[in-house]
Amino acid sequence: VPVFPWHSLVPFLAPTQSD
Amino acid sequence: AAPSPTPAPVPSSIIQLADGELKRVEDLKTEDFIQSAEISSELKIDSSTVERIDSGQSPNAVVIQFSVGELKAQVCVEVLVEYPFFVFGQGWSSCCPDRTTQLFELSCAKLCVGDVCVSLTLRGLR
Repeated sequence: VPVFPWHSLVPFLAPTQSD
Repeated sequence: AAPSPTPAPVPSSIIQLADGELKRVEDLKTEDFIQSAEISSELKIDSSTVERIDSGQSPNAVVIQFSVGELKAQVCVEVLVEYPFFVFGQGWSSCCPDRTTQLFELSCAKLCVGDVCVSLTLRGLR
């Protein structure tokens, strides 16, 4: 099973002001 | 801004938190994001409140309007109905939880107007 760093989830979270 | 639908997280993946702890995507808690962001030198936690949910261009898409951060910037994203967001205190939530569970084996709550979602921004971006 692949292990991903937690920040790889960033694109899957809600948008930010920079989006 | 209306980015095209993005792929959803792979649910069977293992996520390594900032403190090194390993967790499955479906087991992540709000605190995991908060604590990892506290340790992180690059990212800080922010919140995005769901303001509106409208149907999208295609039948299986929705347009979600968020009010982002302290400045309450209005940001719209178009995503597939099964796309999960992470709601503070609640966990993964999507517009069609049944579909999310079916497609990704990720148990989900129903995403509703007023839900406050976790977002992460780069520190020092503004």
